[in-house]
Amino acid sequence: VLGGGAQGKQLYEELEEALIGADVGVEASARIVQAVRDDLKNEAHPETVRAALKAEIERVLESVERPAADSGDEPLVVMLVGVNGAGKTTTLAKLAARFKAERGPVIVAAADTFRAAAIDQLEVWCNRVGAEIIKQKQGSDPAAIAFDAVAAARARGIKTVLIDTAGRLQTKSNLMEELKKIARVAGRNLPGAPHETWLVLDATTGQNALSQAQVFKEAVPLTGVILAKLDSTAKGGVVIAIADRMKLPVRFVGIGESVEDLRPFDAHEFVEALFE
Amino acid sequence: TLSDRLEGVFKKLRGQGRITERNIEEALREVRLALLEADVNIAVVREFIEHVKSKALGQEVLRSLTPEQHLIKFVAAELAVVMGGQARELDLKVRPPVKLMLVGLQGSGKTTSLAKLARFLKVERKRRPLMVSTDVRRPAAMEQLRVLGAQLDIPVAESHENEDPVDIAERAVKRAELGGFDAVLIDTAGRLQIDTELMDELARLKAVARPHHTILVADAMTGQEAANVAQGFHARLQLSGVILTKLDSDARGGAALSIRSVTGAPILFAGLGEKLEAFEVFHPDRLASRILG
Ligand SMILES: Nc1nc2c(ncn2[C@@H]2O[C@H](COP(=O)(O)OP(=O)(O)OP(=O)(O)O)[C@@H](O)[C@H]2O)c(=O)[nH]1
Ligand SMILES: Nc1nc2c(ncn2[C@@H]2O[C@H](COP(=O)(O)OP(=O)(O)OP(=O)(O)O)[C@@H](O)[C@H]2O)c(=O)[nH]1
Ligand SMILES: [Mg+2]
Ligand SMILES: [Mg+2]
Repeated sequence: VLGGGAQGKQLYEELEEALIGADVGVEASARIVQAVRDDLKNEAHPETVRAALKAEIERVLESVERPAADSGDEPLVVMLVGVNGAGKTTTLAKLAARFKAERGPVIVAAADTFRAAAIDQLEVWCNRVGAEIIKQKQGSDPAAIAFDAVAAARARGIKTVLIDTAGRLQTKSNLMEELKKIARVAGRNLPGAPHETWLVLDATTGQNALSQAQVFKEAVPLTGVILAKLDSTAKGGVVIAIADRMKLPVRFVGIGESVEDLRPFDAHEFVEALFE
Repeated sequence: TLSDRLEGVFKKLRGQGRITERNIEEALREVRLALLEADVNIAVVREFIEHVKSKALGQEVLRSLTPEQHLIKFVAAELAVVMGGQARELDLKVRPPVKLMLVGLQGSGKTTSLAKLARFLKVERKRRPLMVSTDVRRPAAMEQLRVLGAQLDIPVAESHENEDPVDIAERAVKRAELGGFDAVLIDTAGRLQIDTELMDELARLKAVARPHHTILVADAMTGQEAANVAQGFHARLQLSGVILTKLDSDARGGAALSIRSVTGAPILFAGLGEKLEAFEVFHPDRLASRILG
C-alpha cells in the first residue's frame, strides 16, 4: 500500500510525466492525476492507481461519444477540415472507401482549389477507391464546388458527400471565413449540411491541437475529430483535453498511408497504447 | 505569461524574507511548466533546467531589484545559445553542384520547403538550382513539385512513379553536373523514423546521391515526439540542418529546442506561410522568447 508518503508521491509524479510525454498536456495531466488521487485517497497499490488512471481517461473519452448524424433521406454531408498537412485528403480517401462499402456510391467535393496539385492528388485517390469527384480548376470558389457536390448527390440519390478542404492555420481569419462560407453554402443547398464536420489532427501535434479545435469550432460546427498518423510514435494525448473541454469525440484514427489504414476510435485501445 | 507568473513567484518569495538559492527552485519550476506547455520534450526540459541551475544564476538574480525580469532574460539567453546562438548560414562553399536532400515526417512541409529553398538560392544567393522529387508513393507528389517549379521558373528533373527513388536522384545529380546547375535539391517522401524499410531507402539514397546537406523538415507544432523523431533521422542520416515550418501558426515551437538539443543540428530556415516567398533565415533568439511565452 502506498499511502501519502514519498513512494506514493513518486508514483503519481511518474504517471503525470508519462501523460505529459504522451502530449496530454501539463494542465490536463495534473487534473487527471489529481482526480484519481482524490478518488483513491492516497491508499492504493501502483497497479490499482494505474488502472484507475486508465479508467478515468477512458471515461472522459467515452463520455463524449455519440452516433453520427442522421440525414434522413438526404445525402449525409461530411466536411473535413484542419491545418496544413494534417492528413485530410488521405483520410477522405479512406472514408470514401469505407462509406462506399457501407452506404453505396460516394461523391467527393474537391474543395481545395488552392494548393499545388491538390485536385490531382484527390483525383488519384477517387479513381483508386471508385468515388466520383466533383471538381473545377485551381483557383475556383471552393464553396461553389461544395454546393455542386451536394446538388449532384441529391439529384442522383447518392447517399454520401465528402468535402475535402484546403489546409489552413486557425490563426488566419480570412481562411477561417472562407471555411465558414463553404459550410454555409453547402447548407444553402441542403439545410443541415454539412451534417458532420471533422477536424483532422496530426497525432504528432502538440498542445496547439487544442487551439486548433477551439478556433475551428468557432468557425464551423465541429462534430468530431479524426486522429491521423497514430502509427507514428506519437500517442495523440491532445484528444483527451479536446474531449474534456470541448466535448468533441474522436471518430476515427488513421494508422497509415494506405486506404485501409483507418479504424473507428476505440477509447480502451487508445488508453492502453497511451501507457505502452 | 511567464513574466507574470515569475513575478508572482518572486513576490511570494520576497514575502517570506530574503530570496535564497533554494527558492530559485520554485521560479525554475515555472520555467519548466512554460517549456512543457510550449511542447518542449520532457527529458529535454529536465536537462535544460539542470543546465540553467548549474550556471549559478542564483547570485545575479538574488541581487536584482526585478529578479523575475532578470531570470527571464537569463533563461531566454540560455535558450538562444542552446538553439544555436546567431542565425546560421547554409554553407554553399562546396564544389558545385551543392546537393541538398530534404527529409522528415509525412506532411511536415518538405515539398513546399524544397521549392522555397530553391527560390531562396535563386533569388537571394544567385544560384541555378535544379529540383527533383524522389517521392514515388504519395499521389501527385511529383506533379506538386512540377507545379511549384513552373511557378518559380525553376527546372524540375525528370521522375516517374515506377522508378527507384535512388535512380531518380542519381539521374538528377548527373544532369546537374552536366547541365550547368550549381545546386540540386532532392525531395523525398514523408516517412516515420521507425519505418525501417523506408529509413533504409533514405540511407541508400544518401549513400548514392551523397548530398552535402541532409536537412530535416519539421513542423513547428510537433509535440513531445519531436525529440525522438529528430533522433531517429539523425542516427540514420547525420543531419546537417533543420527547416522549421508553419511558424506562422501560434504554436509555441518548443519542438525546435527538442530537435536542436538531441541532434545539435542548426535550424537554418523558418517556413512562415504557404506562399513560396514565406521563407527566411532562422533567428534563434526570436524563437527563444516565443517558446517561453
Ligand atoms: N503514416 C501516416 N501518414 C499519413 C496518415 N494520414 C495521412 N498521412 C500522410 O500525411 C501526408 C499528408 O497527407 P494529406 O492527406 O496530403 O494531408 P492534408 O491535410 O490533405 O494536407 P494539405 O491539404 O496540404 O493541408 C501524406 O504523405 C499522407 O500519406 C496516417 O494515418 N499515417
Ligand atoms: N501555413 C504554412 N503552411 C505550410 C508551410 N510549409 C508548408 N505548408 C503547407 O503544409 C502542407 C504540407 O506541405 P507539403 O510540402 O506537401 O508537405 P510534405 O512534407 O512534402 O508532405 P509529404 O510529402 O506528404 O510528406 C501544404 O498545405 C503546404 O502548403 C508553412 O511554413 N506555413
Ligand atoms: Mg489535402
Ligand atoms: Mg512532399
